[in-house]
Amino acid sequence: RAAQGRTYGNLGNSHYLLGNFQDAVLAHEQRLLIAKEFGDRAAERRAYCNLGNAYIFLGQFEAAAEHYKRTLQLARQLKDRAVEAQACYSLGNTYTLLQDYERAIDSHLKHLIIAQDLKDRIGEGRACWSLGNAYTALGNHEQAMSFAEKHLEISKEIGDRS
Amino acid sequence: KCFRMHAIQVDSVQRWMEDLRHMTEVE
Repeated sequence: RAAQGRTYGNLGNSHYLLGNFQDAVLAHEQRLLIAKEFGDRAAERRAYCNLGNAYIFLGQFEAAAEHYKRTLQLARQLKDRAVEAQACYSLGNTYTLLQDYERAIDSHLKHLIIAQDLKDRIGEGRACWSLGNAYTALGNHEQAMSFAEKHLEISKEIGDRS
Repeated sequence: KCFRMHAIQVDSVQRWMEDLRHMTEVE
């Protein structure tokens, strides 16, 4: 049964990389079921994240957000800060796709704080870029400018010309 | 204007989706 769980996970990832997102969802749902049977929260966390990603490419953004929220809860329970940051970033982008900019800002700010704690300058730069865009969408140009300046500063520092 | 705002909005998200397309949580 444990091997079945791992195999469903691998199968889901193969379907995903081939662009078969519906088949990826079916496989990762099986992986999730088996992870729950075993109380394997790390595997459960991975399955939720993989499901969230597949739902993005199926255009089902509400479903993606629900799965990323579970990813975030489990990342916190597992005390994995890098994964927590990644889940916040995914959630922020998903809320942006849903045009829910207040929630997007909330998630991107959480990502920003963790990126700063972890001294992850690339993550920090991406959070600033995302925040600048979300504030622009809300018409808050002063905040947008502030984050755009921060994004520029970090991009120069890390040599990201694009 | 709304279209332009939407286009601005999408650029950071598009970059994220490009990365996401090749990203999987490996067993």
